[in-house]
Amino acid sequence: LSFGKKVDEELFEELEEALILADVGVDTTYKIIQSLKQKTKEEKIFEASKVRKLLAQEIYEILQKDVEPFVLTSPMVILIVGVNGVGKTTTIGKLAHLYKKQGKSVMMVAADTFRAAAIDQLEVWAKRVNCPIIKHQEGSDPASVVFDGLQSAKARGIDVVICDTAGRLHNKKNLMEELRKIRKVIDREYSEARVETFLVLDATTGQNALQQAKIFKEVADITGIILTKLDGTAKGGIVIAIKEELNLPIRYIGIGEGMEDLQAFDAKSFVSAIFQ
Amino acid sequence: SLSERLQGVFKKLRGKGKLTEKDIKEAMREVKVALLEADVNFKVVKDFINSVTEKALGQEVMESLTPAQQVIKIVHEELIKLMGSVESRLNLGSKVPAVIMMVGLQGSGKTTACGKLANLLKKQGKNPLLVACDTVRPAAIKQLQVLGANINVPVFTMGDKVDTADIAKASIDYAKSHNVDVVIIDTAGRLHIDDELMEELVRIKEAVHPDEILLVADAMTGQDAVNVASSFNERLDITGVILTKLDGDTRGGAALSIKAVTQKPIKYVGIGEKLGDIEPFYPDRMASRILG
Ligand SMILES: Nc1nc2c(ncn2[C@@H]2O[C@H](COP(=O)(O)OP(=O)(O)OP(=O)(O)O)[C@@H](O)[C@H]2O)c(=O)[nH]1
Ligand SMILES: Nc1nc2c(ncn2[C@@H]2O[C@H](COP(=O)(O)OP(=O)(O)OP(=O)(O)O)[C@@H](O)[C@H]2O)c(=O)[nH]1
Ligand SMILES: [Mg+2]
Ligand SMILES: [Mg+2]
Repeated sequence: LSFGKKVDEELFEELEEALILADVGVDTTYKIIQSLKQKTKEEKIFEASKVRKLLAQEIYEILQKDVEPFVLTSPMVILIVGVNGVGKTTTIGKLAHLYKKQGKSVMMVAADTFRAAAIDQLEVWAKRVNCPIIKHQEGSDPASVVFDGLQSAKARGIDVVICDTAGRLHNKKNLMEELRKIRKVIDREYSEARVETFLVLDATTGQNALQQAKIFKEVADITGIILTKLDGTAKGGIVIAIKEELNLPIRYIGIGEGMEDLQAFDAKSFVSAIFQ
Repeated sequence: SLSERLQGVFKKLRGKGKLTEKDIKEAMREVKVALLEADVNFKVVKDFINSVTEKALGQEVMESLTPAQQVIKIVHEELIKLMGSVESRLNLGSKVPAVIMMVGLQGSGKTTACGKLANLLKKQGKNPLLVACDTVRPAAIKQLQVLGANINVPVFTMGDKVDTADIAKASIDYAKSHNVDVVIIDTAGRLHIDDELMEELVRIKEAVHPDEILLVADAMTGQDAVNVASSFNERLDITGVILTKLDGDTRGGAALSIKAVTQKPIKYVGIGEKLGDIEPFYPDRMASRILG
């Protein structure tokens, strides 16, 4: 605690360390601290607690700048993408549950046709939240599963279609091309639907998350981020750098493995958690 | 790259003649930034920079015509030393069956790693058995069964309603009566701060006394790697680490963080999703990758 402590270089080093430990990254931390030092000088601030408040405010503004609230409209297609093991399939279960509670009809599309038992895993979630699921055989073309899913959703007047995809590393060109193709199918086959593509990021991931966001954004036109596993000890600070550089809004956070463990992103509580 | 940045630092210092301690400290700041950008933990970086600065203040660097190269050489050597020797051998002990237990956070690659090790051991002439001790994740047992079928390795399961320590114990009895010489136990992903779930791992350990307890960690883990690794190590006294998803483009600083806090060997790395995508850990390759 530094109540009544004076504002000096030691304080800024302490704040810098907190940001680095939260995975904010060297560049973004440097920018934030420089701007903080500037403001502290300009506003003649001499109390450490006031500096901390200013820092929290600064990060809050980065996260909230130009963010339009996420409104669920119908019909909507949500494409869930990200690297391996981040929590895509589990998050789809949580989203379906949330939207059903809001009175929407939801359909799942099992377009991870690659990983062992991926379809089985999504099927368990479909049963848990009681919503229809479109699937093909393991090994079939994911774009064709999406095609079938969209036809079925249109025919049934489904409000929200949520598509699962296989985990894929952003440096695998063929896998990113496959994703581009899936996105094209959605745009072509359901032009009347609003399309949201959420990149799922694991809060334990370090600086590589920024590269993930850059490449996925180029390939699949990412419209939002879902940050999972915030129930652990990782802070997920890399999303600050991602918001700053790519202006991608964080839409939801995952805080556990159950159906209810999803929350709308709240910038204020996210920022205060960084300093706990 | 780090070498370019160091060249830059020493270039502007060249005009002033002899190098001073202050100059070396400036060069070390570049190394610090490079390591932080590579996801090495903040405190691990601090300790590393302190020990390397001491070495860099020696004659090698101070009187060298190519100080940047000397600094890189020292940093590289220190990194390799810290990462340990190539230790890709599993210590399977003398009793039969040998027991390997895989542990780690959610989604790190444990189940896939179980399949990869089973594949490796089978190629080495062993008769492995995969054991499904993840009774919580949807379709986890099915996932292991699909992997086992791909490589013709049997999977022992008692469904998802039986206590995992009991499943582990039963798998040993099954192994003894079925000519199995290595048992590989898959466990559910869990948080290191979940006391109840960490206790479950301790109970499995006490039930079957594994020869190897391997922490499976994602290579793209950031600053949190030290918290995770030290917790798992304190609770279980892990015997080694498998670092996964190194086919990505992460610098992999988590490798240094994990090694520094646990002092346990990184035995293998995952380099893809197929069951053949596993190779021994090479400290020199990892050091180059981290430095970028
Ligand atoms: N603690 C915690 N675990 C989570 C969270 N979200 C997902 N998980 C767990 O993370 C693991 C991986 O989740 P999946 O949904 O299979 O991840 P995925 O991205 O679909 O994985 P792939 O399809 O293999 O790329 C599972 O054990 C989930 O239960 C979260 O918010 N908190
Ligand atoms: N590219 C790549 N993917 C990997 C590697 N190892 C595992 N994966 C993928 O990572 C994802 C998660 O792997 P799992 O084996 O299900 O992870 P887990 O630790 O068992 O997950 P939980 O049981 O939910 O904790 C899957 O999509 C795997 O195919 C690797 O070395 N490289
Ligand atoms: Mg999945
Ligand atoms: Mg698993």
